[in-house]
Amino acid sequence: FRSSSQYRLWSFTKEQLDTKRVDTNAHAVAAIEEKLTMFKKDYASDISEEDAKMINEKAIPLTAEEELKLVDFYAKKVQGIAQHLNLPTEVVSSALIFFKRFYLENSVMEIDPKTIVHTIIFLACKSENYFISVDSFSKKTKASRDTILKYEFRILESLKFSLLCHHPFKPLHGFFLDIQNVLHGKVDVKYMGEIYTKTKKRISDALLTDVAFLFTPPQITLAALSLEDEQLTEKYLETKFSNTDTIIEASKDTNEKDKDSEVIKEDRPDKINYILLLSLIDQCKEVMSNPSQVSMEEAKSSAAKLYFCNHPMNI
Amino acid sequence: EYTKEKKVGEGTYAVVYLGTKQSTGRKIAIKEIKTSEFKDGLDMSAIREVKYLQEINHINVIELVDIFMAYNNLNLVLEYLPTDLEVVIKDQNILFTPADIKSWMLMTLRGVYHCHRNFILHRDLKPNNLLISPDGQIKVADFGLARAIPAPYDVLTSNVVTRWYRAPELLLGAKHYTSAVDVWSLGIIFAELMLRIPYLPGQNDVDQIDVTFRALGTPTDKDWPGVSKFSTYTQLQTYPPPSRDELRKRFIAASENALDLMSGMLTMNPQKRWTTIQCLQSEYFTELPPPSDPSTIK
Amino acid sequence: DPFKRYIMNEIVYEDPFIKDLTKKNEYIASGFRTDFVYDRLLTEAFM
Repeated sequence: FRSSSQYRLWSFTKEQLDTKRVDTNAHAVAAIEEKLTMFKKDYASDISEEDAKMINEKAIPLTAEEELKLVDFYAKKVQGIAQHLNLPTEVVSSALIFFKRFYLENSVMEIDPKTIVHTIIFLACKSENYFISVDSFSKKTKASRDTILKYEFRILESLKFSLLCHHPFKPLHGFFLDIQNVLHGKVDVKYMGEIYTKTKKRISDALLTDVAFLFTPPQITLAALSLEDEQLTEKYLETKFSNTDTIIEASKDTNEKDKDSEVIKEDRPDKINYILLLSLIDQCKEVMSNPSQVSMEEAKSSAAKLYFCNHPMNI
Repeated sequence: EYTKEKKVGEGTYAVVYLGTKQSTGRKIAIKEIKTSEFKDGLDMSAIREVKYLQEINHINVIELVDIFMAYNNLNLVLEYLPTDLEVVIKDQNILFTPADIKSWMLMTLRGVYHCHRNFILHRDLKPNNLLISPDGQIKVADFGLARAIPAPYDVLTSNVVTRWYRAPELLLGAKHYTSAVDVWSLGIIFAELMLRIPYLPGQNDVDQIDVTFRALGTPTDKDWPGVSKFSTYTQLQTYPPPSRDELRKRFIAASENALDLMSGMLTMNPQKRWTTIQCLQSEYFTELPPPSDPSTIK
Repeated sequence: DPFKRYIMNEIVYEDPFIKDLTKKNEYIASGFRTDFVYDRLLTEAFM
């Protein structure tokens, strides 16, 4: 995972993530303000006092918080449209991750989210070998060919050409198997099947938050599993990780009666730090449990500002 | 930062130039992806090259140095690799030894193993996709047909891998194949290195099946459960598998361990075919002669 | 990886979804192997 582009290019601390968003927003605000200044200068003779007042009231660049809310609002749309198209979970999730990454590098004030929603999904289909021709995609989504293709390169560039996403779904299946092994005989498999499905839903919802930037896929999985059944998850992690990894080796003594196994406390060089793992899972649960709630009104008011910033003439 | 000095190749979806990285003077190859050719936006082969080369970092896999856009074209900056295994096999002026073959197979298997452990199928292994660096390292290249190892329910196209190197399950139309298809290709390459001519050169897809089974025997349900259920199976000519002696006669320079390795890689039943790990652990690589030091291979 | 963080123990895995595939002819004949699938899922879990 550490050699993956997801870790190398798209893993951040909370502070780094916030800074990145503030910088992207500041960059765009500066550009917008310069554009508005130019506009007012170029059209000074045509702009009445009243107009100037309206422009100052309506064409207000978005703050970083407002941007993030608008991105979250549209991220939900990306997920909704992709699910509506019955795309596989991995494709839906990649589209979502691409969208969120794109708006780390770009401001909504530079590229309106509306204009890239379909392209992002189309690119995710291609990237996940779920190829749909642009014509049939256009038919399904009612978006025009040109709209779909227009920003494909720009998106790929903003993604730093990193298309391989590690989602928490395969780890979920992996832990589903390993729990059966580690807690063999102590867990009801039918029950496991039920929580598997619910946990999968939790993971899909979690990808709308920032967890994919802040934690590794398995940590996200374990956090979702823990939200679903804390006791089972703790039992599993404690059994698996709490004591040092031991390598049981038959004692050297050939004497039958001493043939009990000699436990060698072999600390693995890369032993999992059980306490740290638990705290990471708790932090991840915290993020997952506080998804961004954006009302339609908030989204509309930000979208209006966005519109007037880019179309002051219409004021 | 990069110059394009000489055009060295043109494919369906890309033009390849030789160039230099200005800041370091390093020789590089630039694969310029033609964007106009593909009506569905960016070409799938380009998406795959970018997607998988971004994740792989191994001495025996071609290095993706950088990627940039220029004049609305996507440019992949790759490490400069002057020749490939196909050139070496074809050029009768080049003499190479069993130790050289062993070295090339070792490096190739390491590169492919690294792809497989990252759950990436290459799906187009053949001698001219095994490039050779100035210091003799083999580099697996051209990930235009690569894909992640599928999830169990994924349906895959069987129309992959260049015909002569195509595994029998693909020839029979399999849709749920595994990394075993890459191992088959490597087995054919191994045979070709020992023979210095293509081992199973089919004229077309139907002939390829016949050539393959004539050389290695027609599989039956006994050794490959379910093979007779492939729709194309009924029209097949039945050939007996070659005896060990026949194999020895065909590959006179091959040691017993080399024949074991090749037979493991060319096992008809993909479920029983050797994995890259089994290949790397075969005694062929530990018996004499040791693999040549890549930098000394002429 | 010198030490895998998991022991693959196919016997104990109750995974009807994967197990069903091993009964489907087109899977068996294609080379489908449950150990390949389990190894991948477990690797991703302990990545």
